[in-house]
Amino acid sequence: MGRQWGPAMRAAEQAGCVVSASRAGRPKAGSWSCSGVILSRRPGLVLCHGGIFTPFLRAGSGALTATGASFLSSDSCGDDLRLNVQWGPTAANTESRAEQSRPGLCTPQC
Amino acid sequence: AGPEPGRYAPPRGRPMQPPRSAELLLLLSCPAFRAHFARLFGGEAAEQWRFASVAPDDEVSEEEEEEDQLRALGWFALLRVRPSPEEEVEERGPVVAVTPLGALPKGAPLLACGSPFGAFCPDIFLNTLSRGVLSNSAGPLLLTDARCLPGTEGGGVFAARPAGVLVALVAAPLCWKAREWVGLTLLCAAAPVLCAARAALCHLHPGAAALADLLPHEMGAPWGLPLRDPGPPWAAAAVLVECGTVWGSGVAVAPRVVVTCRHVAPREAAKVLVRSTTPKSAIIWGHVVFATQETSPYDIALLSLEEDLDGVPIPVPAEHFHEGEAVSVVGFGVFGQACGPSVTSGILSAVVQVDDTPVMLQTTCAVHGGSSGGPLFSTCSGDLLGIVASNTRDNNTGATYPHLNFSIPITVLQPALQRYSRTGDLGGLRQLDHAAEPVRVVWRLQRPLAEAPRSKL
Repeated sequence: MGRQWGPAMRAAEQAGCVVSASRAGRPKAGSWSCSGVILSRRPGLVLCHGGIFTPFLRAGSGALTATGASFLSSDSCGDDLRLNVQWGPTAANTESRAEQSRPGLCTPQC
Repeated sequence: AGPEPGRYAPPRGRPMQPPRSAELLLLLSCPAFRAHFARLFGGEAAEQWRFASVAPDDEVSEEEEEEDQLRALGWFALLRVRPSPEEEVEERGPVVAVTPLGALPKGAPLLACGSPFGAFCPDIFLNTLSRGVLSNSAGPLLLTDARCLPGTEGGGVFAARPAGVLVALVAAPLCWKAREWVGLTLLCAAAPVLCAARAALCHLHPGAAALADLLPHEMGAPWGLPLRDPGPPWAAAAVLVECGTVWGSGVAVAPRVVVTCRHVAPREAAKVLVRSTTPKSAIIWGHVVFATQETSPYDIALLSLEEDLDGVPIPVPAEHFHEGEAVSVVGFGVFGQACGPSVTSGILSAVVQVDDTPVMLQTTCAVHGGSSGGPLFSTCSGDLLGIVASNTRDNNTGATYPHLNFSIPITVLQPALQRYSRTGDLGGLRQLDHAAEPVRVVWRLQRPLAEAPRSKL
């Protein structure tokens, strides 16, 4: 995709993740998932789409359009909500893996 | 072929991190986004619009699910990932920089990054990339023609310039208007969402100021550079044309002369209203000085205005066409007067010629009803390539294909336009009513006869 896109691609791959929501103890109920953006590492903060939380809202999706509602606290969702986040290799552990694969000593040809 | 038995080679060569459990900190929405959404897609228009969103749970009826999805559109969630022992090798601190709202102009290249079908098959689909441009904006509600699929909701959209900054999140990957796929993805600008997240976090968790401070802040403009990139000058060349109850797009070819399509302004001498939105909005009256006959293959009309279109750039007409070159269409399709013109990008997919003369251009840009009469540009040079005349409809199924569309090459019009600008003479334009039969055959999308049928006498 050319040099113009190199940095954007790297940034996107570093920040991209997938988020899945499921019900504790009810694997058969299925799960909901979407994409997300990693905002910060250690601590890990992720921003993702709110749509996968609708099935877990105690007051139902109506809570999202209640007058004046622009944010809802975490306890607006049921206790059985389980969340998982998954992402690709980070720049750091790619380097560490590269380190591992390079032996400490080498015999450069003169 | 494939990896040796027993050795696992990740399909995209990058081992994924194991899933990490996380906790929900809060759900938040951007009130300004929802207000613009209601204005553009609500009210009378609501019936026409459909948005695809996350995969439904089997237990929910389709109608119920669609209502849930619409309510959740424009809502985002802030999560905290639980630490894990491997964390010491991970970097610390913000992962992204965020561009301020409004810093990117229409037509700016964008890169969307999401995982189609979410966690269904991350080995294959994690962080799939899609490229496009910023097609339109209304406050924090942005549109891009980068193709996104269900499951990419919440994915990041990044700018090429400044490189790799977060611009927006995917709010709804697919939009349908009147059961026709529009080919645009609905985005919510990231800066206002993060601003709302910071405020909500501090409101809900008084001790969370340090956490709130970890959320990325907007990038300042590098010293001395203007905060807002003016963007490609050609993006300001399209005007909105209204003739009676019909409206479409047009492009200024001289300060008081606009070209549009005949089906937008069919009757000579009829009054028209032309609106320009950038660099500043102006409303100017004019009239139709020329419109081709219904029988002409060239669906063209010429408007003469009562005032200059101040500040609207007059594009340079192209002389050559290069199949495969990057092109852009600017037009008022999809939103008409409710929003400024949209920019969509693609390539010049075909130049159809008769006797070595270009008579039709095809592109892969998304073109919608209302874009007719608008300009087709070479993205690199900004030269005017043609006038958008139509997209494609399958008469059998009724389906419309925005990404296959037809424009009239500006080289067909240029000699006649110059003659009119110089002398006011419409003679050259009248010739468009007498185009040769092979040209008519092309514009009727019929197969040209290999040779004229031979008489049996």
